[in-house]
Amino acid sequence: NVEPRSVPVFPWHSLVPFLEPSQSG
Amino acid sequence: SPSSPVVLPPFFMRGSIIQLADGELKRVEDLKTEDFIQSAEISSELKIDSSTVERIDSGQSPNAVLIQFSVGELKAQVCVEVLVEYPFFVFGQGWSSCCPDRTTQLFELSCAKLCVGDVCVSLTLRGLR
Repeated sequence: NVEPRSVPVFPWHSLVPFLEPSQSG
Repeated sequence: SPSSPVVLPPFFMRGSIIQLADGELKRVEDLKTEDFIQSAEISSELKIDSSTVERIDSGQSPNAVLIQFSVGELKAQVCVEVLVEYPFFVFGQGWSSCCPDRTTQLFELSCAKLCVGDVCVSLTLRGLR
């Protein structure tokens, strides 16, 4: 019997950066 | 000052499961530009921006680069410091980084070379002027 293994699922918006104008400078 | 280099998150590892806004599950290596665009359309809080790479310089930290983006219609200038292997999603091209070989080596994620002029997918909160 195979132990059930939880696979992480990541939300789509975590893969692309938030580029807010306040980050510059 | 630019944000500190990002420690590489696990979800860029080939085979990672990504959930789109409509609930569909996809592997990170199978994502397409339309997936991000459709997910942002469904999302009530997030908006997709086109962020053009304007400059790439060596970063202050070892193994890092400083990337200057021109973000959205207002072309706001945003500068971020990331590790050379950090992948960005380029419209119509897919995952791209400043050191694609290293990205592939670390994540087994096939990756193109990120260049000045590339237009990357980025997010902002809806309603932010």
